[in-house]
Amino acid sequence: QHAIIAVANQKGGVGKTTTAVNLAACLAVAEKRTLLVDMDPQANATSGCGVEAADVEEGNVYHALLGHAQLADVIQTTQIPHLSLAPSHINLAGAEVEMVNLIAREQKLQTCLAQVADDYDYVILDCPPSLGLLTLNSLTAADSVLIPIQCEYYALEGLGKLLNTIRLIQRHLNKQLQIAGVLLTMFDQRLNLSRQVADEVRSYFGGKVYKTSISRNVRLAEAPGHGQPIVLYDIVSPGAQNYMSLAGEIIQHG
Amino acid sequence: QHAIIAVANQKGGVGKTTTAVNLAACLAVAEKRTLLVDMDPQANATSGCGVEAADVEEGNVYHALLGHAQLADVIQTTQIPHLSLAPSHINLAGAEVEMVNLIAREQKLQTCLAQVADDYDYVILDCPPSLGLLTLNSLTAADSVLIPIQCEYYALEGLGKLLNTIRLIQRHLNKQLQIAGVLLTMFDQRLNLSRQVADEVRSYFGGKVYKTSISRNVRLAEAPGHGQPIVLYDIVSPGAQNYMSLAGEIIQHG
Ligand SMILES: Nc1ncnc2c1ncn2[C@@H]1O[C@H](COP(=O)(O)OP(=O)(O)OP(=O)(O)O)[C@@H](O)[C@H]1O
Ligand SMILES: Nc1ncnc2c1ncn2[C@@H]1O[C@H](COP(=O)(O)OP(=O)(O)OP(=O)(O)O)[C@@H](O)[C@H]1O
Ligand SMILES: [Mg+2]
Ligand SMILES: [Mg+2]
Repeated sequence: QHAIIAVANQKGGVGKTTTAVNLAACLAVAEKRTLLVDMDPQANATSGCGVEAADVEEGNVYHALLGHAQLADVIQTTQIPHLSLAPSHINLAGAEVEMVNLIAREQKLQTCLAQVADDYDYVILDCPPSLGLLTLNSLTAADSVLIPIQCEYYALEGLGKLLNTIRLIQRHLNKQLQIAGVLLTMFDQRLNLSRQVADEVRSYFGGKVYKTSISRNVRLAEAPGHGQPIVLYDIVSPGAQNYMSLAGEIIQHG
Repeated sequence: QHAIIAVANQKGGVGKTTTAVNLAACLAVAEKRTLLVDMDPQANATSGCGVEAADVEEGNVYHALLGHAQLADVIQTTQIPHLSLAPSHINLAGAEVEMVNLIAREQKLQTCLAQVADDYDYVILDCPPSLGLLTLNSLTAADSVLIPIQCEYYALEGLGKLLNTIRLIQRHLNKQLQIAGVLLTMFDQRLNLSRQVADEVRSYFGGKVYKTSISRNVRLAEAPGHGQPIVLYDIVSPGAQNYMSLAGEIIQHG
């Protein structure tokens, strides 16, 4: 039984990629067979795993979505055992336009994943900062959605729109889509702002908020510059501990 | 003579809205007639000025872009003299799809602004975290583009794509589009990462990098929760000083 989790929030810079890369890496370290799919043309999750976008120009998620290649053919291994990556490339930005007039355009990723999902315990989808076709494809293909929320004011504003979009997907494209959980990111215990936003999120989402919150930790921001998930870059950092504990929560509760 | 400046970078969360709102407010405080146009469906610049999106459902940038209203009819005053706002609303997300098949779809904002630009010394455009039609409209309408760059690794990755897009706009849609400048945001003097990224940006962009950099300052993140630009929320904070000095640089050099 596999679980496909989309990491989505149209607000920019809230920690989607940092969460997708490090959660996937921690699940792999816990010996779960894990596939990370980079659905963002910025290809940050790809470089966060040490893969250069230039090396994947001929074979990446773009080619699989548009039917020019099998997803299995673009998947590659990473430095971490049990962690595979379906890389992105800037050419994926073209897919949003090219898919607009295709039949069942929201279901392209679902079709691709159906062929490989049984090889994995977890599939993690990193979404771009928008609610366009790439994110809609991810929400349609996913069993559940993990919503990272930065502990700052602007991050609260877009939540209503995101929940509306999830409801529309549940009604028309993916009946069993659930909210996996809400993850507080870049939490700084010393700041009133962080604590206030965290309280507001917990009162709004209740038990859906993961017990683990991710503290602001510069090692998490340094790791992508070395092309490594935090468990390789600095296993003793608070960032690594936070994501290990998140992976533990997800393994226990799904 | 007026200057239309687009604040753009498709990387999410780099400080576009914080820069657009606070630069516009500081220009107004310096008694420059300023119009802030919120081109992001998230409508963060709108709420950052204290305007509720619910109050502008009937008249916002969406209506002006699609020709249902004059831009002049949706512009409103703000708490700051000399600062006007063309608000956004979540319905603006629909404009990206509705404009796809229109003739001269990239020039809708340019046409709207032509009617009002002479009333202002500065027009500041806040862009969403993507290179879709709303950002393309902003780059086509603008005289110059201000690029905020967060002092972190992922923020460097998307720059090539942004510069390519600017070159395409210059070649096909807006010959005189210049780069107004590159602004370092969320700079933390204590972090190696911040200093390293800042050095890299300065070696890549040279004199295009503003002398003013914006330090990480929690008061900037608190201000939107009160619907106020930083000059109203906390004029003595480093954030307010940074944006006042940026406005000074822009007034001097354009
Ligand atoms: N807990 C954390 N502590 C410190 N820095 C963090 C943390 N989480 C993320 N960051 C940094 O914050 C920035 C934004 O994070 P990230 O790129 O993961 O967000 P995103 O939501 O994927 O952005 P986008 O909307 O552009 O896809 C990055 O530079 C990242 O390294
Ligand atoms: N210099 C700063 N110091 C501290 N916090 C900041 C600073 N600049 C911006 N922020 C905060 O960081 C977050 C991201 O900034 P902002 O929303 O302005 O970025 P953006 O590029 O407009 O994001 P998006 O891509 O979603 O439009 C916000 O919560 C904001 O309040
Ligand atoms: Mg990302
Ligand atoms: Mg913004």
